[in-house]
This record gives sequence, C-alpha cells and structure tokens, in this order.
Amino acid sequence: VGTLFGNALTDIAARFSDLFRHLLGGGEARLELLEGDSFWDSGVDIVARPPGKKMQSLAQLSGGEQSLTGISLLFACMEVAAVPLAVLDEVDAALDEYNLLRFAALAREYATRLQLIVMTHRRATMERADVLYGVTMSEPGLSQVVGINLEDWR
Amino acid sequence: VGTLFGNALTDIAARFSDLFRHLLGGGEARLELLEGDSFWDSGVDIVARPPGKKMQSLAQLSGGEQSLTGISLLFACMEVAAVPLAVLDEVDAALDEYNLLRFAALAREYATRLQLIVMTHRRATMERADVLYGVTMSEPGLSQVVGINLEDWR
Amino acid sequence: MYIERLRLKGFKSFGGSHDLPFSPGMTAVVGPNGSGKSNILDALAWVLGEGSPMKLRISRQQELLFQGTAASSAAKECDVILTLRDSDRVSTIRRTFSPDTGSVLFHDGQKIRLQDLDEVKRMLRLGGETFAFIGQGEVAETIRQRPLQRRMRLEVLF
Amino acid sequence: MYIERLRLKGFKSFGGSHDLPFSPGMTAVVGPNGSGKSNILDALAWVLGEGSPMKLRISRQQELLFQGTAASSAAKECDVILTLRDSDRVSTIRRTFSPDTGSVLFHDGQKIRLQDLDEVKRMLRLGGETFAFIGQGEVAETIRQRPLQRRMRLEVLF
Ligand SMILES: Nc1ncnc2c1ncn2[C@@H]1O[C@H](COP(=O)(O)OP(=O)(O)OP(=O)(O)O)[C@@H](O)[C@H]1O
Ligand SMILES: Nc1ncnc2c1ncn2[C@@H]1O[C@H](COP(=O)(O)OP(=O)(O)OP(=O)(O)O)[C@@H](O)[C@H]1O
Ligand SMILES: [Mg+2]
Ligand SMILES: [Mg+2]
Repeated sequence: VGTLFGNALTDIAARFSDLFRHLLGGGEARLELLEGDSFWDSGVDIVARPPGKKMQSLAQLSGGEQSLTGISLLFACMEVAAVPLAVLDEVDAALDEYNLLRFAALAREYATRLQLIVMTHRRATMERADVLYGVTMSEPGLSQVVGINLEDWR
Repeated sequence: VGTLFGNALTDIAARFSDLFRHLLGGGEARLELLEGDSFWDSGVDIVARPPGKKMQSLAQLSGGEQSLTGISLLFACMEVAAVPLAVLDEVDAALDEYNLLRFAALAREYATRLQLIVMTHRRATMERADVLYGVTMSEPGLSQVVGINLEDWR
Repeated sequence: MYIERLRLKGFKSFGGSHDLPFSPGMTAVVGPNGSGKSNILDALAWVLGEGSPMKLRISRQQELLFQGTAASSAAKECDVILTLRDSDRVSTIRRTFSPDTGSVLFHDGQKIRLQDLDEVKRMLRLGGETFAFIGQGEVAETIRQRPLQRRMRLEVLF
Repeated sequence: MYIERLRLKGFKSFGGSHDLPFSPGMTAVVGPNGSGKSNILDALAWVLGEGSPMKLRISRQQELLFQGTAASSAAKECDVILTLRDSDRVSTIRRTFSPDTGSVLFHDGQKIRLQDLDEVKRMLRLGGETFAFIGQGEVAETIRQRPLQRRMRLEVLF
C-alpha cells in the first residue's frame, strides 16, 4: 500500500473510531486493510459494534445504526482528506430523536471547519443551520427558493 | 392475460389511481399492461404524475413522491386481493409533515379492514394506532417490549 | 384473519421469552435505533416461511439465534409461534431453529414441510402475505421493479 | 474553499433564474416533498462534472431542462454557475446544456473540456468532491460497498 494512502488510512481509522463512539455513545469501529494476493483482492473492510452488543456483520446493524456508521466514516474521511464541502441529502431520515440531536450537534461542530449543505425534514437539524432556505412550488411544477430568517423561525 | 388477473388488474389500477390522487391531492396514476411478443416481454408498467406537473419517468419523482406512489399501489393491491395483514417498516420516513398526516389518516382508515403493524419514529403515525408497543434494550443487546398506554402518551 | 399474538424465544435480539398480543386494527411499534423493531418484522416473515438471507438480514442461519450479552448467555435455539385468528377459528404456525436440528415448522402442533406451508397460508388467505411485508427503506423499491417482475408479484395474489 | 453562490437557469424544476448565496458554515434546505431540494444537489453535482444518469436521476440529458408548467414554457437550455471562494480568490465553474450544443463547461469564462475539470477541481482542493455528495437514501450505502470498491473511493482522496 502506498505510504501516503497507508498513513491516511491509519488517520481515518482513528477518527472513524472516535466519531462512531461519540455518535453511538460507545462501542467500537475499525477499518481493516485486507491484503490479498493481488491488488484486486485487497480492500478496506469495516468492523462496527454498537455499545453493549457482540461483534457482528454490518448487515445485522439496524437502519439507524447503519446511517450513524456511514456518517462517522464520511466525516472522518472529510477531515483527514481536507475535503472542503459536503452536500448531505436527508442523511438524518432514519435517526431517532436522541441520535438526531447527536448528529445535528456534530454537523454544527464540523460546519466550523468545512461547508455543509444539508437537505432535511428534521427540525433539530434545521435549527442548527447558519442559513435556512425554504424551497416551495410558486406554481405547481416551478420551484422557488426563499431565505428564511432563522430568528423568526426559532 | 388470464381473465382473473386481467379483471383484478383493472380493479387495482382504479384503486391505485384513486389512492394516488387522495394522497398527493391530485395528479394521476395508471397501471399499463405491456403486451410483448412473448410472456417474457410483457409486464405491468406504472405511470405517475404529481399534481400540476408534466408527465415524466418514475426516476424523476422525488423521494417522498416515490414513497407515496409505492404506498398507493400497495394499499390498492391489498384491498383488491383481500390481503388480510401488512407489516410496514418505516414507510413514512421520507414524508414531509403534510404528507405524513395524509398517510397516517389513510393507515387509520385501512386498519378497519385489515391488520396493520407499523414500525415508525413519526408521532403522527404513532398517535393513530390502537395499540402502541415500545421496544427498548433492558440491558445493552437484549430487546424488551412494553405496552404503552395510548391515553397517557397522547 | 389476523395475527392475534406473536411469541418469540431466543430470536435475534429477543433473548429469553416474549409474548406480543396484536390489535386486529393498527399496532405501532416504536423505539430507539437498534432496539429491535425490525427484528420483529423479521420474526413474522421467518415464521411465515421467508427463506432469503438478504430479506432476513443475516449471512448465516446461526445469526437468527440470540447472540447473548454481558449478562445473558447466548440461545441454543430460537422459537417463534404465531397465533392466527379468523373469527372463532384459531390456528398456530410455529418455526424453530437450532444448529443440530435445522429449521422445523409446525402447523397446529403437526410438523409440516416448508412446501406444505404454502397450502396452509392459502387456506388462511395469507397467500400473498410476504407481498405486504415492506422492509425498512423498501417502500420506493415497489415502484422501481421492472414491469415483468411487478406483474409476477401481482399475479401470485390471484 | 467554499461555495459562495449557485445560480440556476432552466435546470430541472428551476424554470427562470435563481440565485442562491450559501453560508461558509451550514446551510439547511427545507421544503415539502417534490418541491426541488434534491434537484439543488443534482445541480451542484452536475456543474462539478457528474455525468452518471443514475446519480442525476435522469434517463435522457433532455430531462435536465425545465419541462415547463401550465403557466411557464419549457426551457430550451439550462445553465448552472457555481462561484467558489478561497479567502480572497474567487473562481467560477459554469455548465450549460441544450439539445443543439450539448453540454459545455467553462472555468472563469474559459471553455474547458470535462477532463480539464478534474485538474481545476484538484487546484481548488475539490478533488474528491463527489466523495462528499450523499444522495437521498444513500448514507447507509457507504458502508455496504465491497472492500475493494471502498478502497478505491478512498484512494482518490490522496
Ligand atoms: N442474533 C442476534 N443476537 C443478538 N442481537 C442481534 C442479533 N441479530 C441482530 N441483533 C441486533 O439487533 C439490532 C438491530 O435491531 P433492529 O434492526 O430491529 O433495530 P431497529 O429497532 O429496527 O432500529 P432502527 O430504528 O435503527 O431501524 C442490532 O443492533 C443487532 O445488534
Ligand atoms: N426537467 C424537469 N422539469 C421540471 N420538473 C422536474 C424536472 N425534473 C424533475 N422535476 C420535478 O422535480 C420534482 C422532484 O424534485 P426533488 O426530487 O428535488 O424533490 P425534493 O424536494 O427533494 O422532495 P423529497 O422531500 O420528496 O425528497 C419532481 O416532482 C419532478 O416533477
Ligand atoms: Mg429498523
Ligand atoms: Mg429529495
């Protein structure tokens, strides 16, 4: 594995593990480099275990747990690779109220380092934005965007 | 096409169109029987047009519009085929507040004819149930179900 | 015809015994992420004959068994019993699994094979039952099927 | 580096002209089902070089053009302009499409080819930009990839 990518992967794995524990309130998450005989059998595997549960396959994670794992990996990669912006379309849809608050707080924190544009129906996420846009249909079939004053709205 | 299925398809198409218009507040939805040369190129096609919009492919429908179209078709088929029960796992996740209320009211209405078991995080859906179960982890990793008294909860 | 109650033992995250009576109308199942709501749908699909690992979200049959926690030991077998009521007639469908015996099905106490279950379900007008089981994230999938696939799923109802 | 503003003309449901300044921090886009929120993500992905019909949720390029409504006529071309700011440096990326001319790209007013865009994006540190575009319903997909696919998506970032 190229050293640049190898080093980066170590950093991503460390951040992924931190963010996973932060979002799920415990447990563990790891990235494992699978070294196959050839380039084609190697890859990056994910191991994720929610708090208090036994080790299991990713398919056994619940819908919300899969979203939180995906969000943790995404933010870890964005941070290590210094990706300057992200556009997230309803990534909070499967979260319960408790995990939604943790996600919204994390997005708020990351928005100080990178630009976040999020489409959402969930109030906790809207409330933490710097700018809020409302999209409506000014006539059926024609989209219109209006800025919403967050002070009025909150 | 066998007459039994042919007749049923006509009934399903009629109900699908009614339910679609009811859930989306207008527009049109049709089922079309594609008759190919052989059995293998025939099939049932869906055409759905939200209110005020032009005819377009299903892929252009938004996430919420796709959910509403899927729900309309499902309820139409259940009614015509007299399917006695349905288990719906977070089918309301992509709906905005307005469409959520229409879905919850529809579910309430259908629950007088068939049994509905719904997993949900949305309050409007919970409030219309006859019985409400809360699933928690009594210790991490061990599920526990408790009946919730709807009167207290409302 | 409706599901009167579901009893689970050692099935996925439901270690120990659980007894869930359902309303003949609408029952809502709520709870935090990862608490076990979709596992209830999996239990209902499995006892009614579902065999696809993907639909059951497992990679080995073993994963149907309660894996245990810090305080509770893992289950050696899992057992799901479904009680169905049709006005005054009551019948039960039961499915058990253990690594030694594999999966075993019963209808009203009589052992049956998987292919017999289809006949039982038709009698109970549950013919298309998995038709109306919509897994998490799958509601839009019903309109993304290819026309032939959609036709075949509909024809099985009649 | 951040997106300072996005201008849309005749793109999908955005008939007429629209001008959206974004916050360098967090911008939330809200609105009813079918109002056009995901179409904004499509515009951002398209102007930054996205070419997959599946990702853009179209079956023909034609479907990028505003189809018109009862009161407004259909657009003959669509035009998306992205203004990017990196402290005091500002640059624009523009993409237009019409059935006659096809899709045309510009960087700071100069016409460029699609393959040149990769170099422009690398200069703006947007190399992995579509890496952090998560479409509706796709957040769990990032963990369902096969290990090799995941490795290749990560390597492109470094
Ligand atoms: N065989 C098993 N033994 C013990 N626990 C299991 C087993 N199989 C799955 N689980 C656990 O069940 C949990 C998932 O449950 P489920 O998918 O039902 O959650 P959910 O309530 O639907 O959550 P969400 O709201 O996120 O969809 C996982 O965290 C997993 O650890
Ligand atoms: N070329 C086009 N011309 C006009 N309208 C279009 C065009 N392409 C798509 N649309 C419309 O855009 C709408 C979908 O918009 P979009 O997917 O952005 O909705 P959304 O706000 O994300 O909704 P949801 O909350 O349900 O996800 C569709 O109803 C479709 O009619
Ligand atoms: Mg679930
Ligand atoms: Mg959308």
